[in-house]
Amino acid sequence: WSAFAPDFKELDENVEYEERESEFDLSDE
Amino acid sequence: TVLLALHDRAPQLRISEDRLSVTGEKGYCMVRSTHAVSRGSWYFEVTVDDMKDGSAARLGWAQEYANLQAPLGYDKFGYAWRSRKGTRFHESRGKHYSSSYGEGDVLGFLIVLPNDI
Amino acid sequence: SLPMAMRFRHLRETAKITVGVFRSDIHGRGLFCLRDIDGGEMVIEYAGEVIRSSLTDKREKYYTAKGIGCYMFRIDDKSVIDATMKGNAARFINHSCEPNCYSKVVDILGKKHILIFALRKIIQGEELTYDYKFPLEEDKINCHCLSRKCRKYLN
Repeated sequence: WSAFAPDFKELDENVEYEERESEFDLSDE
Repeated sequence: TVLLALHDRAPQLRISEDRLSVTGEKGYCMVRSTHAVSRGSWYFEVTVDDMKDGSAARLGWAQEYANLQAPLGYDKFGYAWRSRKGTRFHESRGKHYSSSYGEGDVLGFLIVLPNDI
Repeated sequence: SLPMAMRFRHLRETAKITVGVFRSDIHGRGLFCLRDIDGGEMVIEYAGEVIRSSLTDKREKYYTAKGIGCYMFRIDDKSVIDATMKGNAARFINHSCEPNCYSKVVDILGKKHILIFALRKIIQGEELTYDYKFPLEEDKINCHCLSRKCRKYLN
């Protein structure tokens, strides 16, 4: 089923998301 | 004495014994001081003791309802000055303010409020 | 009767042969069991990206803007599992007002996991469902679970 969604990644276990510095920003300067 | 608050902060932040320093890791979150101001002019300074490569800080003023699990300046309740590029943030919108700051720098924060509440 | 951590370790190997994703009469695709499952058996983990709660609003808006269906499961006040772009087959489990499974947040060796357990014996070929327990909201989402006790809305 995951082959139908090319951007999707199938996981065996949870992965901790690593936030970017600009994670919460709507716009930079 | 104005110190970093133990109960008004994101729990994952590490506060020093003297409650004058804070260390964070991973995503942005916030700690506030023990005392707030509501009128008149006030000033405080922060020294950046240690800033590893890839890390960043956002410092400034926050109101009570600011989200502690987000960077300062994420919502309408805070005003931030970012170490990276020296950008100022409010409501998640960054605007140019100064050049970047980092380890060893001392930042000053002034607030001027009306004298009547 | 085995400790939760042991059952969880075993689950990693067995989940892939226990369940599979197929077309569902309830909605789109669903998760179906490929063998008989006993009541109380640990079936699958709802796996995905562990994100802070404060990130969910922004992500939801992003997915909605892109027309991507949002698959999120709240662990607790602090964290959420986002299975929208990275996840496993558990994201396909549909809601039912008369479910045959239930979800539970379990702490295993200091980390929290969302686990799906069978409420009763489930026969091979049955679709697996659990009660999403969405909070009440103004904007209603229709329920198509086809059960006799259907509450009509997911929220």
